Amino acid sequence: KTRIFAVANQKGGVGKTTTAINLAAALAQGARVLLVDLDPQGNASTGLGIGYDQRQTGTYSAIMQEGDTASLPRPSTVENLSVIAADNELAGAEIELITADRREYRLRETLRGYGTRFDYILIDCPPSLGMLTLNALVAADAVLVPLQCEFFALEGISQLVRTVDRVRRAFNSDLHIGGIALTMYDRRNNLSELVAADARSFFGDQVFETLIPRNIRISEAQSHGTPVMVYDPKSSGAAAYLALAGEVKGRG
Amino acid sequence: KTRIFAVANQKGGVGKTTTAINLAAALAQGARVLLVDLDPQGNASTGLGIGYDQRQTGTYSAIMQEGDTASLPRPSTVENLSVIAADNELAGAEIELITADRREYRLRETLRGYGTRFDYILIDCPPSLGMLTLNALVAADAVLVPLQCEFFALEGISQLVRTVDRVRRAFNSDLHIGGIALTMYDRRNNLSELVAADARSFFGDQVFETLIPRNIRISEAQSHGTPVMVYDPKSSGAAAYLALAGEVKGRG
Ligand SMILES: Nc1ncnc2c1ncn2[C@@H]1O[C@H](COP(=O)(O)OP(=O)(O)OP(=O)(O)O)[C@@H](O)[C@H]1O
Ligand SMILES: Nc1ncnc2c1ncn2[C@@H]1O[C@H](COP(=O)(O)OP(=O)(O)OP(=O)(O)O)[C@@H](O)[C@H]1O
Ligand SMILES: [Mg+2]
Ligand SMILES: [Mg+2]
Repeated sequence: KTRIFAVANQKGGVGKTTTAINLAAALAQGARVLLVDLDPQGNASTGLGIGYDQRQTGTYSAIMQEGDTASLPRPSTVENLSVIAADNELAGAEIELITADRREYRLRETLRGYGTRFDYILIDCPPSLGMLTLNALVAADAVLVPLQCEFFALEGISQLVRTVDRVRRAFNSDLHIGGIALTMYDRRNNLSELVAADARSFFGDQVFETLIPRNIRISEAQSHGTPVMVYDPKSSGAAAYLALAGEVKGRG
Repeated sequence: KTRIFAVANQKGGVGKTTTAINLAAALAQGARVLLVDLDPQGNASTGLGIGYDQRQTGTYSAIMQEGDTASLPRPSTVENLSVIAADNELAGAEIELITADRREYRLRETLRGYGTRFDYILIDCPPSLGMLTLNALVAADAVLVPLQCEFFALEGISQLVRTVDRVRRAFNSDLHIGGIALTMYDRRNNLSELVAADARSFFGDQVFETLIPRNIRISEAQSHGTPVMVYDPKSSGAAAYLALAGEVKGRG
């Protein structure tokens, strides 16, 4: 059975896209993976080197169920990793969905329609709890929550947990927190350790063991349109995302 | 005349809240300033030490024009700096506004109602281009755009500029880009300089001269609920925000 993860956190800039790209690439080393870019900014599409000219049809078509949705996943430069890119109309979908019928279930229906074509599907969410993220939470089995090791990080988490609870009760009884990934951890910065310790005391073993370090090779890789384990396999960033993939597989 | 700024960028984690808090505190050294926390996450309220128990009425009341809006600005620990905190119902306002009448003008009406009580009003926006940010763009004279010196930073800027143009034509003929502030600049990181150079070639002298450095004292100050120039007046972060305030005043 395909495992579907929403990579979500309404706090901005915490490493959602970075985690979606690199975890997807790490999982693709031994499985068939689909990455869905549900953020109108299209950072996941850019981070995998997908040009603007290749984004004619994508996640908007998947949600509005226009045309042949089976052909929406496109191969990326990474073996076993397919992508549904953020197309241009996606920016308007948040408002359009408000009045659409079955508005919460659209992405779920399209992704479930792929049967067993993929072993993992990861959905990169925008930094808000609106209709797009709601679609991802209804489509997913579990939520992966990147948590930046910075001061404001824990502030919005209870709002996210409440939203996940509401979605589980109203739309998707499978939905649960799949794990919390601590990102941009910086050993030299006391705040990092404080946030990590706080997260572990709140969430216990829902927090992954793997700490994703702040590592310049991760953002350099993005500027080259490729995952960090392809750009610099020996980097601490590559090692961390491979370890995280191992934990995600293990919690299966 | 009161100058009203929206601090906006739909990209997450770029330093909107950090810029709103610290620029407001720097301007407050010689002027009467109001900071409006329009982000349901409430990071600006937390960063100024406003407890959850003090957020009974705030920005939601300002938008829904409930009760005595004149009493919504509350003093902060910083002299000459008042705050309208993010109250608990703000998370629901984005959806509620969709069907409200005069939905784009509500915050503008409340803030204009303060007459000349303040010299500057800064509005901290959430990381999206929805109804809350739209209210801020209609209320403001100018937009201050924090731009993180990281790879994905420039990706969403053209969407923001298009939105500002649309708002100017449809709702607020004064609205313009007041300036672009380069944040989290790290001299040791080539990407920082690349992004800064790109921004200057796109936007010319709309980009402020002041570079806001990545400086741990800035996030430590937030964990103490106080602006960086109060927490550590000698830090590079404090100096940068004071310099930025000088530029903002100068462009009046
Ligand atoms: N471990 C890391 N080390 C260094 N830089 C990182 C790391 N993780 C993310 N970054 C950088 O931090 C910035 C924010 O990360 P990213 O864009 O993945 O966050 P996000 O949560 O997806 O943001 P948004 O809320 O806008 O969707 C990016 O510029 C990215 O390159
Ligand atoms: N110049 C800086 N030096 C060091 N850390 C910084 C700096 N500016 C911001 N930060 C930290 O980076 C993180 C993101 O900043 P901030 O929360 O201000 O961004 P934002 O754009 O308001 O995020 P959101 O999109 O969630 O509203 C915070 O944890 C903050 O403490
Ligand atoms: Mg992202
Ligand atoms: Mg913010």
